Amino acid sequence: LSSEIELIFCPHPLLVNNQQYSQTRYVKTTANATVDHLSKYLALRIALEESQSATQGNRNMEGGPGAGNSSNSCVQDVSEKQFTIYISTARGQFSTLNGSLTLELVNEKFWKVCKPLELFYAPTQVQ
Amino acid sequence: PEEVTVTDITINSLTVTFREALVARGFFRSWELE
Repeated sequence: LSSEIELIFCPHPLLVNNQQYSQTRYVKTTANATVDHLSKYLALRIALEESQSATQGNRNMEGGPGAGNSSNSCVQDVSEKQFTIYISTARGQFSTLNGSLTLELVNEKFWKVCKPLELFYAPTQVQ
Repeated sequence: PEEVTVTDITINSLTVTFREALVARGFFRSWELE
């Protein structure tokens, strides 16, 4: 069995504005998870949360059946490419993490301290 | 923590489980050591 990794997952302070995603996420997963797994997880959670709030809004306005139909389709469309994951390497500097890296490797290579791994996320910027 | 969300994510046939809590205290082992 793979060992467990503890993560504090925050919006990128420079690339994400406060209204967009303000939630700090406290996450545990196994060390064999890759950065792509983490990115896809984030996309799924945010899609679910946005669809739930949209459904609640529809219920409040309409109150009719079928209000959540559009939410299921957006959750199915999530991709690990939607968010880019960063780690803070020095004061004010952030390094993009390759999607194929395991969190165990990120922990050993970049973090090296015995406390939860602190990572940052931002929507992937299209070139 | 009062509530923990459990989610499985699969990429290239590798499935990993994520657990997320609303607060860190009582959820992270190392948090208690500080």
